Amino acid sequence: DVPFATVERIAKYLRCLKRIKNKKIKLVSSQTLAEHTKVTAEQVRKDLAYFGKFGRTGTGYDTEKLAKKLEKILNPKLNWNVCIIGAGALGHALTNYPDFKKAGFNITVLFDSDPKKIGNKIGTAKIYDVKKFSPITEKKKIEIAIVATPENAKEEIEQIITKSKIKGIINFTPATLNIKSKRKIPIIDVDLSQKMYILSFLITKGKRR
Amino acid sequence: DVPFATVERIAKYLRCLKRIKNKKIKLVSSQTLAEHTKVTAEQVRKDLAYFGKFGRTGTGYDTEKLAKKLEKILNPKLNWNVCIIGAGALGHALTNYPDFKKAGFNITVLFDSDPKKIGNKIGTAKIYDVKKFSPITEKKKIEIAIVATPENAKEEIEQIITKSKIKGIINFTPATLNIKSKRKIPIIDVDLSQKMYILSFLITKGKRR
Ligand SMILES: NC(=O)c1ccc[n+]([C@@H]2O[C@H](COP(=O)([O-])OP(=O)(O)OC[C@H]3O[C@@H](n4cnc5c(N)ncnc54)[C@H](O)[C@@H]3O)[C@@H](O)[C@H]2O)c1
Ligand SMILES: NC(=O)c1ccc[n+]([C@@H]2O[C@H](COP(=O)([O-])OP(=O)(O)OC[C@H]3O[C@@H](n4cnc5c(N)ncnc54)[C@H](O)[C@@H]3O)[C@@H](O)[C@H]2O)c1
Repeated sequence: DVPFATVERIAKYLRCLKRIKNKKIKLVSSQTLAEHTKVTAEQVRKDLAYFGKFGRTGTGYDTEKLAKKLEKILNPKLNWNVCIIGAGALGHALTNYPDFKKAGFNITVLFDSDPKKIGNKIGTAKIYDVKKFSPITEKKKIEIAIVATPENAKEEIEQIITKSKIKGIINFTPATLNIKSKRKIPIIDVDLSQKMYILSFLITKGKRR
Repeated sequence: DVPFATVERIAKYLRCLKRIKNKKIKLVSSQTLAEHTKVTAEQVRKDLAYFGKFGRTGTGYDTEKLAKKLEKILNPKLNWNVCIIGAGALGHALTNYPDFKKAGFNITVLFDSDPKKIGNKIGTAKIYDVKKFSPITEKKKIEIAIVATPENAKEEIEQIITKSKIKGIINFTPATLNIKSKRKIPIIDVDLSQKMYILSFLITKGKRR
């Protein structure tokens, strides 16, 4: 069993490797990965060891090969259909974000309860009535839902997801979502205020470990 | 020197404590904090130990007291003036997010280069011309800048921040920002695709450690 914290760090190593790859740097050491992700080189080696041997020579890892391997570990399926519930400001910003599609997460559909929004499009993604959540997500083989609705929509969102075949959730709302279904659906809560707190700590303590 | 990873976890413990506080739960154990943040109870105790004694009785920590202490550690200043560069979809969503203000991060001003947006307001926050970045941020005592511009604005953003007195940056753009100033300014890169990768791993491996 791989600890959750290791999975979080593998995602950070992958982002770092993609940036290094863009700069055409062929080899990377665990020390470099450690500096970019603010952990120790030992932690990098320990995390990678969960997933087998990565054939390090004395000079480091092959950037391209390691990036491909980590991508395969995190996203073996390579392509997911994703929907967003809530076609507001956040829903728009996430639909337009090019890095999601590059990583294999295709936002193909949005859902909303506002009749003025239903039927419109954001780029190529169409906005459907949230009452049609189950039939539309099944027809379009959507497995991941991003929740970007106001906090007061919590109950309704819990109900529509519970009745659906959705496999995973990214929750941006301040509420904790409880999905009572036999299948245990992973839910990732995102709270950007955490980033603000960390920045505040770094500015006031002057530490940039 | 507190490791960066510890600061990240302290921010997660604080979010968890706030949720527990809302449910009127008076005492919380390191085990409960560990379960909510997907680390070990030992890690929780180790992290807290960096910041002194927290007076645990055998039954756990006082939820309210611990939350206040962690808030003070992360954000001793309690109130920051924050601006957003880029008044697009993401800029709108971040300006409207109530949890920033609750945590003491007040988004008072936005900057943009689009003449159609300059002079408008999002709620009470006004959109200024990005060419006036330094004078406006100094006049309004703005210390934190959130960057929500397209990737191609990288050079211009680096220049305006370098010339300013900004103390910290949250960067949402896919570019790495290089600020060449004598003061070392902490920069936090946010990439929401990392959350998608983690979710993909949890769904495919079926692990919810
Ligand atoms: N976690 C974070 O860091 C973060 C950052 C920004 C915003 N947010 C949160 O994201 C959410 C969306 O923010 P926003 O600025 O886009 O708000 P918004 O008001 O612009 O958009 C919300 C959308 O949800 C729709 N909606 C309301 N009830 C619905 C329902 N029952 N079913 C389907 N759609 C429904 C509305 O019609 C609207 O289009 C809010 O909860 C906000 O607090 C979180
Ligand atoms: N990191 C993440 O997880 C994440 C998620 C969503 C979006 N994004 C990124 O956030 C950025 C903004 O996304 P969006 O959907 O809001 O885009 P958008 O096009 O809606 O908004 C961008 C705004 O920036 C303004 N702008 C352009 N050049 C500027 C300059 N030189 N100075 C000041 N303002 C300038 C534009 O006029 C526009 O208002 C993009 O880089 C996008 O890739 C990141």
